[in-house]
Amino acid sequence: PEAADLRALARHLYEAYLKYFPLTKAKARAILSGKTGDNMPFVIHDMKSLMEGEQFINCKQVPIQELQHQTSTLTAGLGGFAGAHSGSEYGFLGMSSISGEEPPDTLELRFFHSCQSRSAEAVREVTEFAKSIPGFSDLDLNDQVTLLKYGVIEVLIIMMSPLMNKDGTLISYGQIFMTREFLKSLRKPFSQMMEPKFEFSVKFNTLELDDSDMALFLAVIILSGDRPGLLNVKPIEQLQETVLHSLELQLKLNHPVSLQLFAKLLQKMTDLRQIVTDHVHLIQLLKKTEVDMCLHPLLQEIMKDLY
Amino acid sequence: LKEKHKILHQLLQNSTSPVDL
Repeated sequence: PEAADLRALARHLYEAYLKYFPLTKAKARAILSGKTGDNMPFVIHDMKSLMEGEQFINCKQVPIQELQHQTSTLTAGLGGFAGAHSGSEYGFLGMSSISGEEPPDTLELRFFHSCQSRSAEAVREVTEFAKSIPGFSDLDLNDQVTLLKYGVIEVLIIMMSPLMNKDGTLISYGQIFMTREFLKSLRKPFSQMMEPKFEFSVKFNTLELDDSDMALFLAVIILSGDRPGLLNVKPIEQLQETVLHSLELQLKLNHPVSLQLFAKLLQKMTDLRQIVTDHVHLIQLLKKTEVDMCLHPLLQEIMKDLY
Repeated sequence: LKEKHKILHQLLQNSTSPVDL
């Protein structure tokens, strides 16, 4: 009976994962391996292809709803970042336009802003996934906030891995493949942002997890009882222990010949924390050095006093 | 803590409908 419960939990989390995350690993790998027929991603490898890529983008235009007032208020002092996007068509990768007349230095910033928009949407998806973990919504609300604050960037980096190979990454819901070399060619410190994620992802992908494994692993990350400032650790640890048992069983059944996969996966959580720490420090550096940079209010909330 | 994280708090409290980010 216990194993049956653990399998039911794995199925439940996999269904939630499929519901809330639009680009699964299965889809991403099909795109990356060219198994999607004529529907190949547009490749961005230099400034010319970056400009040409505009027609391939179909960014989500999220209607203004409940948070309009709040985000407007929050962004009023931030150069109106979110407000600048709402009410108008998204251009390339969420950018208003790209023309040769604009100073080259602004390109990285605009690209960075478009990445922030997608990241904020991804935070919403991760939040919905977290809420689907049995018992999560019964935790103290402050602890739910803490778990998301500390876990969400780790989750996003794990979710980025299936989109990456050693040569580049899918972006814009799999419509575009941006090469690693192009990202490295951006000016500093933007050029330094993605390289650690590529290095991590290439190694992480050798574990060959599938989407059902990923769903459990993401839940384990979210339910970390050692996040700073948690008020009531015990119920979080109890929830995580159940998900860990479910993950261990899942890996035994799904990867019977992959020895020590469970242990190897848990070790990745240590690497993840370092990557997030470095990422947050890089963002803090950007805030100091880039006069025109404004951080999305949701990401600002998450990164403030994080590490 | 939730006072300092109003958007996260709202995402946690809201239904699953998309919100403007």
